[in-house]
Amino acid sequence: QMNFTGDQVLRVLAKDEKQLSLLRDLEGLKPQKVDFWRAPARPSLPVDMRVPFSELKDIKAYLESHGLAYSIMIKDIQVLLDEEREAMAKSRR
Amino acid sequence: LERSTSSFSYSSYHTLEEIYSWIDNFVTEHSDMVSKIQIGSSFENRSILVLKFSTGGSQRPAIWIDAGIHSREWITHATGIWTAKKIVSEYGKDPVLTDILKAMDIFIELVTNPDGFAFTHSMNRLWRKNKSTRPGIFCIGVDLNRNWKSGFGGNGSNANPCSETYHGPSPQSEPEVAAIVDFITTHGNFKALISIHSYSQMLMYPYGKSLEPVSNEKELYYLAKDAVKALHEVHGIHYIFGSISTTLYLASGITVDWAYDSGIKYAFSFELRDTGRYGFLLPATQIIPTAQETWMAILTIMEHTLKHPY
Repeated sequence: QMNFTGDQVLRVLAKDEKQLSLLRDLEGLKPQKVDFWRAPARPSLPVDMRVPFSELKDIKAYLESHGLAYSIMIKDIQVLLDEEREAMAKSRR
Repeated sequence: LERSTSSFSYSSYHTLEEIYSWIDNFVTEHSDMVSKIQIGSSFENRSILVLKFSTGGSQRPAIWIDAGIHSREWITHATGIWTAKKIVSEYGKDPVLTDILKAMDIFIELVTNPDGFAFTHSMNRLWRKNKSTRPGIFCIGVDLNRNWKSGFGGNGSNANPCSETYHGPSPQSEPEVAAIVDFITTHGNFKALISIHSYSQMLMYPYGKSLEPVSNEKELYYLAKDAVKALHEVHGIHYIFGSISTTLYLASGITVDWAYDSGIKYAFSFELRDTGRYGFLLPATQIIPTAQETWMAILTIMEHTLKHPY
C-alpha cells in the first residue's frame, strides 16, 4: 500500500489563462510528481493538485513566485486515508 | 463475505470482492427483475459485470449507467450500488420509475475499471487509469475515458503513457472500453447513457472533443437544468451544467462523445461531490446523501428519455 504521509492537496485559483498555463507547465516540469485532482480548466474553476511531501517546497515556491494564490485543501493525505481504512474495517466488523 | 444484501452497508466503501459478492446476492434476491451479464474481461482478466433491470419484453429501449471508470473515484461505485438497490425498492411504488421500467430496460455497470479499483485497495488509493501494460512502454495504464473512438487522440488527451490522461495506443485498445462498445453496439437500442465520475459537482453533455454544439444542445441544456434543480432540492448541493468543452475543458476520446456519435441522443457525465474539502477521499458518511441527490437527477434524465422516444 503506497504511503502518502505529508502529501498535500493544494487548491489554486488561477486568475487568468496565463496562470492556468503556468499550472499546466507543472506537469512537464515535474513529470509524475504533480497529480491534478481537478485539472486546469478555466479561471472560474479551482485547480486541485496533489503534491508529494518531497516536492512541496519547490512547488509552493513556484506558485508564489508566479503570484498564484493557493490554499491547502488537504494537509496530510495519509491521515484521511487512515480514517477511510478504519471506517471500512469498522463497517466490515 | 456477506450472505445477503440486507446486511450490506450502503453507507460504507467496499472492496471489489465485496461488491461482486453483493452483486451475486442482489441478483439472487431480485431474480424477477435483475440479472447479471458478464460483458468481457479486464486486462488482468477480472470479470466485467453489468446488472440488467428488466420487467419483460425483448430488446427494449435501454438506459446505460456506468460508474468507476476512474478507479479512485470511490463515491461513484458506492452511488451505483445504492442506485441499484433504489431501483428494485422503488419499482411498483414510484410511478415515474415504474413507468420507465414498464417500457425500458436499465443497465448498470458498477465497476467499469475493476483492475484499477482493486489496485486502489491493494497498493495505490489514488490510482486512476486501468492496469494495462505493453512491451516497451515504461508506465502502466491507460485513461479509459480517453480511449474511445470519438475524437481519439485529440486535444485534452495525452500521447505520453506516463500521463494520467494517456489515451492508449489506439481507440478501444483497452478491453474495458471494447467490452462496453461491443455490448452497446450489439444491443443496438440504447437511448440514454450516463457516465458517473467525481468530483466537482457538474452535470455535462457532449461534446468534450470540440466547442461545436451538438444538434440537440438546447434540449440537453434544459434537461440538465431540470436535473440539477431536482438534485439541488434534495440536500441543497449546487451543480453547474453545460457541455463538457465549455463547462470544464476539452477532453477527447471520452465515453459520452462516443455514445452521442453512436446515436445515443441523451448522453450525460456526472461529476459528483466533493464540494472541495476531501476531493476523492470523500468520507463514507456522504455516500447516502450523494446517492440520494444523484438519484433525483438520474430519474429526471430517464423520465425525459421515456417521454421523448426516438
